[in-house]
Amino acid sequence: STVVLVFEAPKGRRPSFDEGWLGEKTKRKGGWNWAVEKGQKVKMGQALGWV
Amino acid sequence: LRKALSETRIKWYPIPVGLGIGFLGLVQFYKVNERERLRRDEEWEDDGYVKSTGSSGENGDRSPGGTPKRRERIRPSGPWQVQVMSTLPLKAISRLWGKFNELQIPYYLRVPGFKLYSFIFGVNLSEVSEPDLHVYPNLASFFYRTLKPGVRPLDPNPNALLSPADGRVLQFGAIVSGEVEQVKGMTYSLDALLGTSKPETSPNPSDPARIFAPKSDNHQQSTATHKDGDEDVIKQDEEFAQVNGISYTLPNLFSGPPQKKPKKAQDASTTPKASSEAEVRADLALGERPWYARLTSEHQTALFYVVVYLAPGDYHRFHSPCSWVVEKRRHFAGELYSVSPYLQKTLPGLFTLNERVVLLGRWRWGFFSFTPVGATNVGSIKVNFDRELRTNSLTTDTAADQAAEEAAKRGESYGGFAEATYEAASPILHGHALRRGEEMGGFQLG
Repeated sequence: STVVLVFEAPKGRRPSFDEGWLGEKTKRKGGWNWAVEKGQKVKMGQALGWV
Repeated sequence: LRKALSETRIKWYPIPVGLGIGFLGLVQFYKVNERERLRRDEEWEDDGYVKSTGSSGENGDRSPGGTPKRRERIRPSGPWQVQVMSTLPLKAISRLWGKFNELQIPYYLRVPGFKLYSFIFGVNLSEVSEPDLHVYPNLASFFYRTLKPGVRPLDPNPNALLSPADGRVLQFGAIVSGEVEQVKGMTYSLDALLGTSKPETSPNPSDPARIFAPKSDNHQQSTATHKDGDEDVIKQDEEFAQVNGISYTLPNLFSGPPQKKPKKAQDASTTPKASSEAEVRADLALGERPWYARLTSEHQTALFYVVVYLAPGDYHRFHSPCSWVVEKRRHFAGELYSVSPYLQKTLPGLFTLNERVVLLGRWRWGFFSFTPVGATNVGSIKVNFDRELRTNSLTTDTAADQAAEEAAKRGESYGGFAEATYEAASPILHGHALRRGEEMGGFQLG
């Protein structure tokens, strides 16, 4: 048996000009983050990701 | 032989005209028949069905218009294991397996039997709520066991999405162009997984046979009403439906005023408690800001997915991963292939073939769907707040066949699912409210 979750979550905001546009700073901030890896065993109640 | 060949006198006779005409007619008949068969096969594939051989016969048991009369079993392509599996009556096997596991085990064999099962499949018996294994009369009840309170603490982060069950994360990621990537790069359409925006409604919720009834007139009236309304809103609706494959209106999706839906509520067996409803309402932050506030660049959203596989030894009840409102459910009475990681690698679109219950709704960030997919050994999906739902049932299969046949008579295509809404559960939330970590249902053997 399998459970498939499909959901909408914020992508995060783009960094402002002051925060820079290059390198690591180009990543969106405040968006969806995964807390698991492929093949990882999880228990009920464990975080799969967070906003 | 030489003498016979050389000395035998050859005498020629004219062939009877009737015999020649008959031969030519037979050849022509064969040619026409073959041409007709090829044409029907092409129509068959155009309708989205895979040609089946055997009992359906050359005529394919279809109406004159070429639409299939019966909900045809899809024969997936793949390696020989998949081909062999596709020939088996998997749902019948699953039901038989369920009946077998409901047989009562002799009292003194229960503990050694369950301990052997636990040893093989890695069940942690210290977490089982019932310490005395004699209490479980059969494997089915042991399989659907509960856990001790507190052994599965919820993640403290209120913005976290929780794992709905014990299992293994097979795949996760973002959805691009409406397609969900499966293991080994196989993809399947979100429309195929969750259903398209044209559902089959249930005119009489109390009658299981009517679950697969055709689309009601109310739905058509509703569509007409929408078309008479604001053109821009309709365009936005349509655009979003194309992206996500689900008929969600923008105001509804972005926590604005919900649209009035014409469909009747299927079941509201357990009305949520006032406290849970208030909690979910607070979490969803309904009405605190207008829907268009979410459309700014700061709040752009995307669709994500995650697939959690439950092994036979895992705890087989599933819980709500977050606070959300279930607005509708769609039951796809498909097949029951195994969903083992091996088959997921070898059989593309496995989740779109199997029987599944798609629960659609919204959480604080927008659209949310929860889809338990059945398998051969665990074909029965139970949803606690939906008493009408019957999965892996001969009745629903027959009803689905009847609905497909009726749709064919009307010249429509069968959507492949039965839909019900939970509007009656909460007049404020227009759905069934679920708190994070709340038990939603589970998978049962057979």
